[in-house]
Amino acid sequence: TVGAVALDQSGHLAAGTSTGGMTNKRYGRVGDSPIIGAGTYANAHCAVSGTGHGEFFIRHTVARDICARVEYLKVPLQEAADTVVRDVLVKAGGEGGVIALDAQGTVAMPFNSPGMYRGYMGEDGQPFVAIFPE
Amino acid sequence: QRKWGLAIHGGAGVMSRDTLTPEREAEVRARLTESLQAGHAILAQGGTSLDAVGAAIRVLEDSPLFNAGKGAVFTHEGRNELDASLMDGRTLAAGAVAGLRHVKNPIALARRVMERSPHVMMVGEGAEAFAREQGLELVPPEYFRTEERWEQLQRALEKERAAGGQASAPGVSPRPEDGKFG
Repeated sequence: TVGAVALDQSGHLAAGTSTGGMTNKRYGRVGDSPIIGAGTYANAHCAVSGTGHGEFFIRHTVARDICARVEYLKVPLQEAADTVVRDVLVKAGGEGGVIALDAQGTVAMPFNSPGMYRGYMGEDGQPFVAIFPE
Repeated sequence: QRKWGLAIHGGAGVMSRDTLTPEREAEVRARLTESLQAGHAILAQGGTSLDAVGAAIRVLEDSPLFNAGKGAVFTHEGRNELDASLMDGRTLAAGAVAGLRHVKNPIALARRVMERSPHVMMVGEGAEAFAREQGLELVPPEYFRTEERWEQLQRALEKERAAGGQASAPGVSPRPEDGKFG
């Protein structure tokens, strides 16, 4: 699964996700990637794209939950994303991670799996790319 | 002045420093960087976050290194089925597609669904018919195939046969053979 979240110079957020699904899946199974609120969500406060065990992301509406915490509880993006990925998902047994961006340009990229291909680039154009929890 | 920028991911899962060769890691990092640069170039010129997200994802869909577009994993029946979605935080408009087999860049179709239809989600043959109407690039199913993904499916099928052909029970992780999720 791949995904991106962006904040433009007008202050507008967007999120997108694209996937080939799961190896050996059957029965027309669909994961969280195309489910708005589960694997992808964006509003005026926050944008999220997820990757992981889709059934858990759907059950816990992961992307929307993170943005709702930012919007209603006024918690920092990092705290909201960490809570959902490292607490809610872990307790449920769901593995994966998210990338998230808020309207101030704050980035959070938590994951509870051994690795997640991820990266960030801000105004300075310097790429940050990582795979493991370094 | 407001900050701007973008973040991307290329999947999460059981990656190991022991199995990820330096060459493979370098390739992955190069494609991730290219994806960031594609999105950043749009934002730097005053483009929209929607355009930046689409451009960044397109680079990853076109790379065989990631489970999206070219390089997608195989279903039990040996097919590639692609899903994508896009959401505009400014308007809450959204578009999603699932079960695609011929659309080269599913993220582009998700955007067309969002902007040029009254719907949010389209699946399967209907979604592909809409893609044809919209003039999006279609490719034969073989375009998405990579030998690595095909071998992953064969190993998963072998493991399934060894387990008596049992589908996963409800609530049990249908963990893919390589432990990397989609």
